[in-house]
Amino acid sequence: MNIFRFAGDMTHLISIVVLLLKIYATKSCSGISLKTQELYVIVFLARYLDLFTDFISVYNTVMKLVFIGSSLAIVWCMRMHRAVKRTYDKELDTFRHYFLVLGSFVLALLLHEKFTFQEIFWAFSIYLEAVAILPQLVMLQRSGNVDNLTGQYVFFLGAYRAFYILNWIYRFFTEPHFSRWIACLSGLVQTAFYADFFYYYFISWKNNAKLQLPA
Amino acid sequence: EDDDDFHDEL
Repeated sequence: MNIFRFAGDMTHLISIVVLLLKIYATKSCSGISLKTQELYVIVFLARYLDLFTDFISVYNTVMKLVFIGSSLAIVWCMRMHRAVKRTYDKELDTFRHYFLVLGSFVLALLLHEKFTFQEIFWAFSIYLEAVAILPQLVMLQRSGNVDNLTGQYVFFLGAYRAFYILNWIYRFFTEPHFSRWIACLSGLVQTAFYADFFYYYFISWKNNAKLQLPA
Repeated sequence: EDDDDFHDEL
């Protein structure tokens, strides 16, 4: 464990806490893409298949349970909670995310570290996570005005993988066998998707103005 | 080296 990875995990946790806060405090999920949240449930379930077989550390197991539990809770809330589901902007959340699932799975069948069930699903989860934010970013562009909590949620979500890139660079120079090229390349693509969001987020922060994404 | 066998990152 290094400081970059720990910072990345904490930033990821903060993004989830901000989203849960928004939904529970405002009893609203307006501006949140249910499709992105559903993709994250698939990402965590596919990635943490080894939850009960490989024990790495208490921290690792606890964080996996938190990520799986929170992503399921968010999807449940947006689909089933009487007050929250009414605020879901279904007509704005139109990205055909099934193609992202299919594409990621096909890519995982072609590009993986080892042709085993667990490794295929691990690579699938890495590729899917890279594109999972797309429905949310498209929805933000459509809805134009972004409320603070939603903006902070997307910001922390983007920042976490940026910390992971620093972690991979650090591990590359400090660990002889380290080679996570699948996660690294996918993480770079993932963070690149946030580039324009980060730019407009920084502009709005600098001008102390509301976050406006050009339609 | 077994460190490639499992993924120690989240």
